[in-house]
Amino acid sequence: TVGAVAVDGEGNISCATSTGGMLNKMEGRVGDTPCIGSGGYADNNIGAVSTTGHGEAIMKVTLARLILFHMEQGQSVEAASDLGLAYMRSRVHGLGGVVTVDPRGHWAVRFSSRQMSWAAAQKDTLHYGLYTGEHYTQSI
Amino acid sequence: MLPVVVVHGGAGQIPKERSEMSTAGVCRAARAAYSILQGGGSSMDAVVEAVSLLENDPSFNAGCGSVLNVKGEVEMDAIVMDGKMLRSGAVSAVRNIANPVQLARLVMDKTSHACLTAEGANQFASAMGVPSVPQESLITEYSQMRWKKNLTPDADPVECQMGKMG
Repeated sequence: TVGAVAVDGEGNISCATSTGGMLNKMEGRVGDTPCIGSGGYADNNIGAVSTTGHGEAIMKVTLARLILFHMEQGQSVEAASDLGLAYMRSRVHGLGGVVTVDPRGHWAVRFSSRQMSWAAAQKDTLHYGLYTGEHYTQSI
Repeated sequence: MLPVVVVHGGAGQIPKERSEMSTAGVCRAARAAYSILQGGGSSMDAVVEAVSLLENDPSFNAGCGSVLNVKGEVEMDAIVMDGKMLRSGAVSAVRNIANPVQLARLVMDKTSHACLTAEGANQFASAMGVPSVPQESLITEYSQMRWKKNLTPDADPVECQMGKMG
């Protein structure tokens, strides 16, 4: 799965997610990605999330919208992302990863698996990583 | 703080020999999306460009490089959502399309539906002039190897794809 979230100069927020799905899935199996609120969600008033991971688990907790609910209650992008992933892990034992952004441009990359490739661009700086805890930067 | 774009690949098992390609791919996509934003482009243009680049990159499970279903075929899903009007478009179980995310955007822009699936999505694609591509162009040696490896009765495709907890 691949995805992106963005806030443009006018403050409009969007998300996009795309996937080939799960390895050796049954023919016709559809995962979380095309399900609004699970594979992705965007609202100018709250923020945007794009998700990846075990699709059946992500759908059960509607992970993208769940994270934005936490942000509506005042949680930061980091805390909301961690709360959503922790709920998915404790409630349905699912692993996954998310990229999250809010209307002011605060962003977070969180994942409960060991790896997720990610990159972010803001203020002419490129941020990127792969393993838990990695965060490299270089100038754009 | 604006503009900003954040891009991800898959969460789960990324073999060491593929980690560099994976990181390079997301960095390339983030740079391309960011230059769209810096040029005054919309956040929708930016995220569709980033995801299209990753769909075209065989290192990622989307578009070219998608994992195979149990029959060894490629069925893909994609979604876009615009936060201004809460508009959204998605496709599911679509075949023979190079960039499902661009088709999802057409569903958002050209139909009153939220999602089109399987044969309906493919008919919509041809009605929109989106070219179909041979399935072989979406299949890589790596995806075929993983498919074969997980056909044995004792295989665990979820564990193979997701790996262990971080």
